[in-house]
Amino acid sequence: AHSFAVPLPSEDKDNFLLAEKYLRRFYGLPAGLQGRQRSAGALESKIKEMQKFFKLKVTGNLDDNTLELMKQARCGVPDIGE
Amino acid sequence: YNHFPRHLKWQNNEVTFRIVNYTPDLKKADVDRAVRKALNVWSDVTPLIFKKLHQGNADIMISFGSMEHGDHNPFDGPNGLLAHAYPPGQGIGGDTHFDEDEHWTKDSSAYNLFIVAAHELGHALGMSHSTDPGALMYPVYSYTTGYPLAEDDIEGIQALYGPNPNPKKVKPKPDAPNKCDPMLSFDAVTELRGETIIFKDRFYWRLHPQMPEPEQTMIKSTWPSIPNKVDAAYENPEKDVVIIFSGIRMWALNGYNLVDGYPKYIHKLGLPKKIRKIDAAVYIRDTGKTLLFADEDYWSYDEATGTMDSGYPRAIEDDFPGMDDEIDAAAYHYGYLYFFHEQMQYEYSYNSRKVIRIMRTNSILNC
Repeated sequence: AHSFAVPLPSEDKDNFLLAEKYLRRFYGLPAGLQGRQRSAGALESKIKEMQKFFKLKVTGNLDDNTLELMKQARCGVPDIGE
Repeated sequence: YNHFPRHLKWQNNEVTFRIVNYTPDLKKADVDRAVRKALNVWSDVTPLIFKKLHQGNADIMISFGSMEHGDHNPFDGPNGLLAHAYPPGQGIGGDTHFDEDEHWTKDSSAYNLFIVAAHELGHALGMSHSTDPGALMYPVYSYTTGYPLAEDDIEGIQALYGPNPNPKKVKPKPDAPNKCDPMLSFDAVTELRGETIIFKDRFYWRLHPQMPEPEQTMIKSTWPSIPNKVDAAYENPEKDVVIIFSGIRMWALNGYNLVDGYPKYIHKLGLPKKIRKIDAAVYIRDTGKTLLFADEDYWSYDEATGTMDSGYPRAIEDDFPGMDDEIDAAAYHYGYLYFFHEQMQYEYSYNSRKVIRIMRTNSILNC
């Protein structure tokens, strides 16, 4: 489980914001903050969905492979969902 | 492959399209040609016919725009999002938008308009994103040459519209190899700055010591100028160079970059002219020699002097007891040579001069 109580170092924060934006656009991560605990769970499950789609190791964490893929040029159509 | 929910598709096989505006990056005729060629990719394998309109509302309206461009689905400036398209339907359905903040080209120097258009028009016809990294409908951009559709793409679009009644001769790309396929063999294995790179068909897996899950990528998306098929590869860590062999040519890579002056002929290493292909290559860090394997023989190349050692070729089975078959790939780690041949890999101990372990080739990929 992730804890956001400790302030993230700025690079982590950038990566976190990149991931949030990516997952919101391509994997239907709900917009807005719905309470810290629930959004952490939603984020982790969306990371897993994205890792499964790209055949990465499904960890639910923002590991290097996952972040590197999120930074690649790509099509703007969502990968899943309506 | 995937379709959009409810398998959205055009109900009529004649689909109209219109190019509403143009990018200044390319001549108008180049944009027209890229779009027509992209549409033909899909019409070649389906009954679909595309009719160009020069005014009015077409099924597929094609345009270039930056940031917010009228559909409340903004682009994001250079890189990142390149384009998007909407599934078949009325109104915005089928419409295809390209990010004008990208640089559009006809080659690999920036984003190739034909490749991106072929992908987006796949969406405009009802295809969603594919999980196959070799498919045109894979969401991440990669530059490729030759016929753009993979078998996966053709299967997907024909599941919506059926095949072309007058099929054109097409040569789809094979789908990406499955790392845990028990019949998997490797084309080449090399180290690259602490990672292990395994080549198979037009793909490679990248193994990082701390990342047990290998990442599969297309060769051309990382090294556009080397061939889609690698026969052998080795790293010379002292020079921070990876040498790639394909046919009678070799390329030198320094990370992502091609070293000037390459490709060169493999015979420059001192191999006889009759050798047309190298099966495997491996750098032995302890001796500073690179072993080059072809058929039943091998050569020893001295990296320091840049010359082939005398007394070669020698028979593999004479110097490596237990290895009496051809070799697909070879790697060297801490005094052990790993010979890969078809579905098996042989761990050979230099010190005891014998094969001490036999494993499946893809055990290195955690299978």
